Amino acid sequence: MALEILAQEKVWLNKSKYADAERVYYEKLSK
Amino acid sequence: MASGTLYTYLNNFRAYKALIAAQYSGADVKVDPAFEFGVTNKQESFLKKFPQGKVPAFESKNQEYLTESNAIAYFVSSEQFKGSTLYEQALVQQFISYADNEILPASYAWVYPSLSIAQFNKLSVDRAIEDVKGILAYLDNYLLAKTYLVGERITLADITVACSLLQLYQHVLNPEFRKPYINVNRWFDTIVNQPKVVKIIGAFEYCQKSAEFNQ
Amino acid sequence: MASGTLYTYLNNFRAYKALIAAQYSGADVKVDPAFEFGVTNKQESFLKKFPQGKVPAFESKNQEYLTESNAIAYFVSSEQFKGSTLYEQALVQQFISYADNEILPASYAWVYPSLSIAQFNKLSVDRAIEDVKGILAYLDNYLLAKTYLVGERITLADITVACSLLQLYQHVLNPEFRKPYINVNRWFDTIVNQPKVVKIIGAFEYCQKSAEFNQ
Repeated sequence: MALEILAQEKVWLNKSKYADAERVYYEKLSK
Repeated sequence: MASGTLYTYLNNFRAYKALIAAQYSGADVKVDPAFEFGVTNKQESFLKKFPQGKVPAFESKNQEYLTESNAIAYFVSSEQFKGSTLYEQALVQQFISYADNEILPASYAWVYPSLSIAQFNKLSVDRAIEDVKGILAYLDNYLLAKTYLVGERITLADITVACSLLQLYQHVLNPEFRKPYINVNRWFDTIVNQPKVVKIIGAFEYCQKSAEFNQ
Repeated sequence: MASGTLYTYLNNFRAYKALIAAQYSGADVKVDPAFEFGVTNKQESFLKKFPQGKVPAFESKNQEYLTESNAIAYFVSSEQFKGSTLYEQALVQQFISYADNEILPASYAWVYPSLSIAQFNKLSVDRAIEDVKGILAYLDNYLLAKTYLVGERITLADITVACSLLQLYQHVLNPEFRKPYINVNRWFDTIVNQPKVVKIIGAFEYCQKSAEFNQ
């Protein structure tokens, strides 16, 4: 596999960080 | 026509997609008023139907269960809303993917730190701002000679992309920043002011001043 | 039946979705042999058709242009491949979203550092591993009494989810790690060994030993 090409693909590496933050925020709001 | 119950917290832009689609199709979709995010979706009865405990989640009157907001919106949409020809249907899919894979990552990375929902990281935010400029430039050029994203009428493409841009237009795209993007502003304004959209999201309030970052 | 040219680099799991779908539908989809990633997709003639310069990109014989792999796969799929009833079509959409929104982010966050194409961060990778366990557990339970993800035959749901799991099964899910997930392993093995799938991806080689992290 051409790793150099893969490295150029734009991928979302830190989605879990935002997903967690969003969940916590809306759980607090719900209360 | 599909009908059923939607489980979601309030002001969930993902849930808006399905609720707006239902307005256009006439599908009878009710938000469960008893749902409490963080409580109901952790209960066994909920997890039995929706094992991952995520929202929005949908239960049809025929006890068909769906998760993922795009799937729910698709289920409650009219045929025309999904695209009138094969190519238009594929274009609708294209914009749905574009919203999830391009717009949302950039939106989260800029909006959430600005609202102190997520930690601020200058590099990430700067990159997100550049990504958003690219997104707006692409859409602005695309919408130069088009009223809607796909075909000549509003479709799931318009609703999905508009909903994914909501937080940007609401919290960080101040008047000066968004000024150059005339066509996408016009298109966005058209969508959020559609009576069926206003019924779900209310009167849309544009960002006047970008939120300050709490470093 | 749709036909046209697909622009992509080799071994692009996103392109596989469309190419496999075309095998099942009989659509005539040819990969442009002259395409050179980083060169062709920066040329003006390419950008005129596909302004963002991304691949896979598709041009039909009727000069219809599509980007986003899900849209291209949808365009070249048969009707049955997209789901035979409204609910099944929505389930196909559900799994397509699930692949993009849940599987791929976890896959990137684990596989990319393991291949040294993204920086290693122990916290992020540990979290990705937990996310992957959750994904495999969910799919394993779902596939307990099902051969395919949607309905009784292979659909775009199976192809999309399987393609999004390829890099995980290839690089990081060593035999010990994947052992408990009997049903999803069975399902995945069924999909990657379908003759029409093998024709596109070749003989699939499972991970024997997880790549070491370059800290």
